[in-house]
Amino acid sequence: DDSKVNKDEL
Amino acid sequence: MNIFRFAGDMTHLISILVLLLKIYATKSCSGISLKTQELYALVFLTRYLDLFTDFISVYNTIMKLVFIASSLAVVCCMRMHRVVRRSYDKDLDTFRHYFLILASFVLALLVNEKFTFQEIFWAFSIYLEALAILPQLVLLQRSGNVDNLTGQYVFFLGAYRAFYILNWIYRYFTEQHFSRWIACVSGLVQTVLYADFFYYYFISWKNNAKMQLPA
Repeated sequence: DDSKVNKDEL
Repeated sequence: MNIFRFAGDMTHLISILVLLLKIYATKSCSGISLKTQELYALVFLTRYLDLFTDFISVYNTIMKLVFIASSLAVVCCMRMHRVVRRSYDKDLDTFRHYFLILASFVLALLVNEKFTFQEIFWAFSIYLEALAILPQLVLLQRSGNVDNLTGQYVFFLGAYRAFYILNWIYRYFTEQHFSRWIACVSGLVQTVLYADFFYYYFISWKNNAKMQLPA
């Protein structure tokens, strides 16, 4: 889902 | 992964290594705000809750562990080490950082991507990171002069944020679904907070003088 996709940054 | 983000992560790592170097080499933590270090440790602990649940990449996991370990190492060293702790500017580092924690948490409850435990703590860590440098900047303002390593520490932290802003601009134009507006807005606020410090840092570097912040 969208919020997971955006958690690839530190 | 793009070069801006990688450069940002590396300068972030360098900033923490510079701090550890300063403390171990000089056996002193004068000019360093323990409160800022505690806030950063809290930022990493609340942001990386997904460390063991969501595997993104080896790089991502290793860097998360390094950031958590190094930020805790600085806090423990400043609190426990019998020589280092004596040089802590206790009477200068008086910023009421609990307000920063409370404000960030309230804002995270109101503004988050999803009202779930993990998302609220993620948003909390993003807001707190933007404010975490304040006790350090206030301490530098009060102590008047900035020794080289502390100045470089804040400089690398600012560079890390600046690279991340370039990373977000890059991703905005290259990825259709990219929308990290919470991190972008908070990151911009954080970079603005550094701007005045950079101004004085650049002035002192240009005049090749010891950096003096206006009292």
